[in-house]
Amino acid sequence: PAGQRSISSFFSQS
Amino acid sequence: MLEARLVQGSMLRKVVDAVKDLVSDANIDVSSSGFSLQAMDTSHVSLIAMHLRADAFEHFRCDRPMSMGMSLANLAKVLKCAGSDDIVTLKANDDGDTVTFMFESPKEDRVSDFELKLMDIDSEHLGIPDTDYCATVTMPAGEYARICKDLSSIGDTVVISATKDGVKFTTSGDVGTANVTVRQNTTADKKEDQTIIDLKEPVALTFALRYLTSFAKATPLATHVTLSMTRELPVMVEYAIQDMGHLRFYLAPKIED
Repeated sequence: PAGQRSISSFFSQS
Repeated sequence: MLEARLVQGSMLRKVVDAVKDLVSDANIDVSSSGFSLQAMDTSHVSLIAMHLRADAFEHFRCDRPMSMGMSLANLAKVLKCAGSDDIVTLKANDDGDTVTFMFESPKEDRVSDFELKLMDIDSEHLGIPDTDYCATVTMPAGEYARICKDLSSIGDTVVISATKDGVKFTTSGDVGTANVTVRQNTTADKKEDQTIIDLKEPVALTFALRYLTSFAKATPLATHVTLSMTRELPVMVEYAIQDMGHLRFYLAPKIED
């Protein structure tokens, strides 16, 4: 099954 | 202090109605550039980024940047009290803990004001880099909403694949499978029926349908929605807020374990 990634893992904290 | 007068006040209500089911509390950041909101949904799977430019307002004054934390459900309750053609004016003091909404009817025969309590909200702010997307499809917003609704009745996840033949939405579930293919159509009589596909490289990504369906609550904002995809990165689902700004949703893809 496909796992759901967190959106914050794609964008850096600013 | 903040003073902002928006002739098309109903835009605010449409924006809030589009996001309030994903995000319960959010900071609305105000600066000389306008209003912006960035928030993740409670599961941290999607990100909302909204911007309304200062020049969208008939009158805009913001002496210094401020963050107004508020319950979006409460904000929606207040905005629901505005008439659909009302002019909306927001007022807040720099160190105040409330924001006032004034609604004026177009004929100026009814004026009301509502004071909304602000709250302190800790929120992460994410930097969203500019991305060269492999595929961008601009389609009628109603068509996008329909695809999400139809496929949600069949399955929970959707594979969106963009190729030279078009953009295909595929799902499967206990009932069976479903495919919807959208092709470029730039010859439709009405501009609002046109679909434009810009494909640099084929791309296919898997997403949870319930989020894509939730984004379609922004349908009243715009005639068209733009889906931008690139490999292994979040899809961007964008609704233009006329020529006043934008409402963007980012959704993390599902990755094969």
